[in-house]
Amino acid sequence: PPQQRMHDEL
Amino acid sequence: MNIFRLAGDMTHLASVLVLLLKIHTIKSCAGVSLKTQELYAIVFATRYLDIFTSFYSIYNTLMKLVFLGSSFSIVLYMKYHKTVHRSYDREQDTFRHWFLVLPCLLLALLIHEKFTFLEVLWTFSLYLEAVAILPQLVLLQRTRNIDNLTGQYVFLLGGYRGLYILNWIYRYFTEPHFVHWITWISGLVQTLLYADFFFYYSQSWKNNKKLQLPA
Repeated sequence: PPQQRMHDEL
Repeated sequence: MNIFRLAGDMTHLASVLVLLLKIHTIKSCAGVSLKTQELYAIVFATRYLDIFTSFYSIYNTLMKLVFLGSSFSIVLYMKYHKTVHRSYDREQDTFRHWFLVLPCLLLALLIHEKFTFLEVLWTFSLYLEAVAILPQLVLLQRTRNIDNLTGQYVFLLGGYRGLYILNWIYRYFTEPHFVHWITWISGLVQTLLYADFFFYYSQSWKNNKKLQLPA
């Protein structure tokens, strides 16, 4: 899901 | 991971190391805002709760632990280490930082991508990080003599934010459906807060003079 990809950032 | 993201993370890491170097080696935290450091500790504590729920990479987990550990140890150092605490500019560092926390929490409850506990806290951490530098910038403005390490610390933090914006532009063009307004707008606000500082920092660098912000 799209949100998950943002969560890979710090 | 792209080069901008990696460079951003390394700049962030460098900023923390510069601050730890100052505190640990010189045993001084003059010019460093405890309010900003407390806000960062809250930012990382609320954002990185997902180390317990999801795994991205060893790099990701390690960096999260480093930022959590460093932010909390800086706060503890400044509050409880005798020598370090004595150098703290308590009279100048008067920003009412708790007044930033509540509006950020309310905003996160209102504007988020998903209404779950972790997601709202994650969004709160983004909003809070955007404004967490304010007490530090105010303190810098009040401090007559800004030492090199403190100036470099703020410069590196601002650099890290700028590189993250380049990282988002890169990801927008290389990854399908990569649109994240909440992160982008709070990230942009955060970077803009450094604009003034960057201007005076570059001036002092160009003229080879000590950094001094106008009152």
